[in-house]
Amino acid sequence: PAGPFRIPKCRKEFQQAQHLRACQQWLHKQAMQSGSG
Amino acid sequence: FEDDMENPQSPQQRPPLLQQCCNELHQEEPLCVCPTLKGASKAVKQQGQQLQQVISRIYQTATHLPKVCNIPQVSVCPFQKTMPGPSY
Repeated sequence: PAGPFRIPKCRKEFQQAQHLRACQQWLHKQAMQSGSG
Repeated sequence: FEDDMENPQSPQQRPPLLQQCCNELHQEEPLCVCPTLKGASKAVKQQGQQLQQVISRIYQTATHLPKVCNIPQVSVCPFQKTMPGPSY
């Protein structure tokens, strides 16, 4: 018997020390490089 | 070439750090790209970025990352912009 379709579960417990580490570094870099304009 | 963060870039044109970020996003389920990006933005904010302008820039950059990285089925992440209220 096939169960109900389950939507892929996102990682609710975000592990900031590991997950999307490169993206975090990129966001930080872009935010800090932003100047006037 | 114009270097606009909202324009998608080919992998050869991306800075190494951005390419790593794109690789991470490509590993995510399309439905989870925006939630995880929101988590990443929040994590960066919590690292000590208290300036409203910096925080806005973080979310603005994260909003367009799926498009920049050519993530399938995801164009932008409609993050809520932080809106400072009247200071009176």
